Amino acid sequence: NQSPLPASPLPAVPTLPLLQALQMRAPGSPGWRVGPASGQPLRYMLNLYRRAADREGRPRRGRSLGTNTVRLVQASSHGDQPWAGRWYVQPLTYLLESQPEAEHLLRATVVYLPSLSLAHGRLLCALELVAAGEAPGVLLSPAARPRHGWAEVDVTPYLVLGNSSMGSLALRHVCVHAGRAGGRDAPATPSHPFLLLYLNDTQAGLAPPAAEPHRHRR
Amino acid sequence: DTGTLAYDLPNYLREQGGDKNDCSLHPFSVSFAQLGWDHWIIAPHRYNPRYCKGVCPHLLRYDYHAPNHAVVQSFVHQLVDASVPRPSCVPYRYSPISVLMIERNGGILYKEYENMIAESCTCR
Repeated sequence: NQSPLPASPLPAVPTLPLLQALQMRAPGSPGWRVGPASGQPLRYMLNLYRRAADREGRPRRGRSLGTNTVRLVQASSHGDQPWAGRWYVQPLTYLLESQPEAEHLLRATVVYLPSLSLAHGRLLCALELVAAGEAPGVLLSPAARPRHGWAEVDVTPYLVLGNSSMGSLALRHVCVHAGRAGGRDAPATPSHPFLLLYLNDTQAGLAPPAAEPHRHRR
Repeated sequence: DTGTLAYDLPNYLREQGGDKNDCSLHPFSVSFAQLGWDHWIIAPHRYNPRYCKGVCPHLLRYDYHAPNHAVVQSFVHQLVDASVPRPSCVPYRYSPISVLMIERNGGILYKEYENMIAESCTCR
């Protein structure tokens, strides 16, 4: 039975990088903009976590992720009337805050549901890369078969690092309602696809492990 | 003087078995709620960082991975000047844990943090 720790045990100015990292990400710190993620992105990341680590948080052998950091970025969508008849077209923009220097991008993917069962029929969806200017969009196809219904499309080549080092990615989430049209109201709106950044954090934690001095035989 | 060491053999042999107060690894499971970090750490709920506790024995057994300096310091404490402390019981090897956390902008981050679980102890 441990006495409850003080409400905010973190020191005012945390010295250790881990505490700094946690302090920076702590809610209530300046810049905490939107409430925590929820719904499908959270469920997806919890499944990803369970595949990568055991109940005590120890990374599983073989590291199924192939890296030590994965960041989920939600879309800031715009355009509020995506439905036109059977068609759903939702422009999505992913704003990439400048990543911490120690985090090197290995690859980026967008995760979405290519097919959704509805009360009446199905929703078939795809992702289209919005090209600059008048060039036609590029239809993006997933590299592997969907896993648990989720499809993952590699968008690494399309990440645009803006001049303000703010990266961004513009997509269109396009769906068509297949099957008998339901009632008058538009069918359920599919959840927004989300961006996954697979990063290699070269510091990954408290401090780079010091090389153990070679122990001489006594 | 190997002669005195020979007299000390009984103690040495007893220490081989290790006294229960000897430097060793102890479990300590903690939740991120207890650390006050559960607002934004989603998983794991609990983790066991473990800790090292105990007295570094006079003769540091081979499995302590103690550097030569610790062996010398132990002799100094025992034979020369007791005000020089015995070596300290500290973690020797660590392993990482993976954490799932919420970021300020509502994003979700999976990250492996190094050196979060003590796997063995040493005397230094």
